[in-house]
Amino acid sequence: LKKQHKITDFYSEE
Amino acid sequence: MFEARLTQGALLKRLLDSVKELVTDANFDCSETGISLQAMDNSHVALVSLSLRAEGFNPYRCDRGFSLGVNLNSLNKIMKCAGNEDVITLKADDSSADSLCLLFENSSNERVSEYELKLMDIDQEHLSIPETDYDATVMMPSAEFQRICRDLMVVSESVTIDVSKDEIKFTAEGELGTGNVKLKPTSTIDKPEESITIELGQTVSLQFSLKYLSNFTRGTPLSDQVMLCLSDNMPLLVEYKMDIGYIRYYLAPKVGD
Repeated sequence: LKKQHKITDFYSEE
Repeated sequence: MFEARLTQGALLKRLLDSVKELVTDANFDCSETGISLQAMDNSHVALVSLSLRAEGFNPYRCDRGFSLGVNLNSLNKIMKCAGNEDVITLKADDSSADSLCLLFENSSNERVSEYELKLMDIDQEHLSIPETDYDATVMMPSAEFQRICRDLMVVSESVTIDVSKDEIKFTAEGELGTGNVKLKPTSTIDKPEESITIELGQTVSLQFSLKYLSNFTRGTPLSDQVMLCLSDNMPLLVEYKMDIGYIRYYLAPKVGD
């Protein structure tokens, strides 16, 4: 099974 | 003083309906250019970004930028009190905005209702989303995408999306077996809303949660077409474009074994 990533793994805070 | 009057009130009802399952509390950032919202779901797996341009309202007045902290469940309850034909006006005192006033006027203007929604202090992180040159950009009928998500959910809660030059393929594998849907680009120039186009930089294959994708398809009533943007190891972008602006959903992929 593949692991669900998070948006915050790709986009950082402004 | 902040005032934004939208003659197509139904649009605002649908917009809020398309984010209510994903986000509970959010800041509506109001400026002279328009209204925008960015928020993640509780699990931080998905992000919604909404933008409505000032030109879409008449009148639109926003003397200085400010944020309206809103509980979307409460706002949705109030929006249920607006008729689909109503003109909707949002008003707030931008200096001490502790409540948002919503005015619903019916077309013959003999019925006017006014609601006040208490605002909240929401300190939400704001993510910077870089303009991305995606490996693949697919345009298709929004109803088609909604149906694919709904159909493949009977097979699995994950879907693999493969895009090549002349095909986008959705594959689901689960306990009961497997299912896949393949779409080829169309050249129907007579019915643009039915067209399917694929712009490909390089082939891409990514896996996503169908639960979230199905949730995104609540945006289907907003636009005849939906745009899917994919890049290897990047969140999927699902965009519904309207005259007044857009709603964009981002979904982090499932990666690795």
